[in-house]
Amino acid sequence: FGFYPFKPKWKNHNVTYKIAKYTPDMSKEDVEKAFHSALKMWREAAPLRFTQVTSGNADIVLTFARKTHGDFFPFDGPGGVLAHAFQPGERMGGDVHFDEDETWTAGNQGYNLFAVAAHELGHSLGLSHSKDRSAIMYPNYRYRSSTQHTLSKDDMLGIQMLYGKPNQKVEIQSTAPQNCDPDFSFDAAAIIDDSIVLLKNRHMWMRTINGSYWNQLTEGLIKTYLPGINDRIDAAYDIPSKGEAYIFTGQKYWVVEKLKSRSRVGSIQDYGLPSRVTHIDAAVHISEQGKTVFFTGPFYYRFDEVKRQLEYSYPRLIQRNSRGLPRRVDAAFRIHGSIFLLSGPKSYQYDLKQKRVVKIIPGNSWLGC
Amino acid sequence: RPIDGNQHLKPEDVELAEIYLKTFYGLKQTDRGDRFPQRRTRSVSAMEMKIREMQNFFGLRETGGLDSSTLSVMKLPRCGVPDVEN
Repeated sequence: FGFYPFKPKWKNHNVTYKIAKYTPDMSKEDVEKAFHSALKMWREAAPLRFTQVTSGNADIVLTFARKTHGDFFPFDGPGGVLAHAFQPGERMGGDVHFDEDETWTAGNQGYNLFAVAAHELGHSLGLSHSKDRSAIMYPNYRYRSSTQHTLSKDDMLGIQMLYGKPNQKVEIQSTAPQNCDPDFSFDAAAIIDDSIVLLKNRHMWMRTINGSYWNQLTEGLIKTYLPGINDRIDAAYDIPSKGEAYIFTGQKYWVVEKLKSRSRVGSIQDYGLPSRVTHIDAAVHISEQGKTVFFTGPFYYRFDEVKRQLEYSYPRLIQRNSRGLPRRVDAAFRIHGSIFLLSGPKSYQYDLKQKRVVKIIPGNSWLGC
Repeated sequence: RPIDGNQHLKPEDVELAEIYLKTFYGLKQTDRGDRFPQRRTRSVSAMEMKIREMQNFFGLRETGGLDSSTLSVMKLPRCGVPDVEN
């Protein structure tokens, strides 16, 4: 690893960043996801915090531009130089510029934005290039999805030389979700016993539908409320008329009638889902239709609870008619005339009458953040 | 006098190498010696030095010449930040 002359770094470990311009090659969500993931990787290696701002100044400004773009380093068209960044400092210090003449992607058809952003943000934090081929800070572009999401030992040593190790308390807390972390996302949600129940890892929050106080339950208590369900929960839905909730873990589902009571278990094959569906991302029941919607990847299925069979002409793409819906859904629950879809750090309110998304808020605002 | 072992080079390869070394290894405009032939000798050694520096960074054989493996690394997509003090 290497540093810039005089080892510039951010004195304030709370670093702000702003996305000044997006690329037309990718959805805004995917661009934000790529940057979140890249920042998360550096944040987990050093006592740094990143806060996104949408207006005014920011320490790190990320933008897309082509050819001559206001600094002394014009881009060179497709290929060659993909992006560059400036060392920590005032004004342009820390900024990252991506060459818009490249094709940016969330996968590997083109240049993977996460992979390049992870490298450039290393510069924004004060690292220069590394000779270690396995390092994120190696100058030449490489993208191997499997290992890409981890810093190499070399990167880790470099960033910790500048900022120190992540402080112990953050490590301990990292097992407990950071509720108000901008990246916070959920695993599952449902209405159980007249409470909105939100789940993440092995943590559970409950709030009465009209209440406002969240009662965060630690893991021990989850075992009390959902005895026998010891795996990480993928999805949950409830059928108010039956007073039952269905909790999905991998290929299994559990029928919960009362919190704290033992539940029956079944297989997701009972729903007639194709064998290629190995788990459910999210589920929600729409009582006036008698149908349950299952989300998996970018698709959704509809199940007729009366006939107990999947409907034909499914699966369909979640974004089929766009309507402001996200590409994937992590959790979903229904209150009054809306379905709330939790996807990444956002919560989408889908109005059943208007058949479209009417409001988008940060997901963890459900936890009072 | 072309740099040793580079007689077979295409002009666009030399051009690419000069831009690469200028961008990432601080090769000076004057080092390129294209304007003052009498400085050519010095410019060739300056260029050779920068090529060696780049070959060292990427773990290539330090020939000081634009052999094929050196050129192929120079053609790879990469970050625009220089590899040496900038």
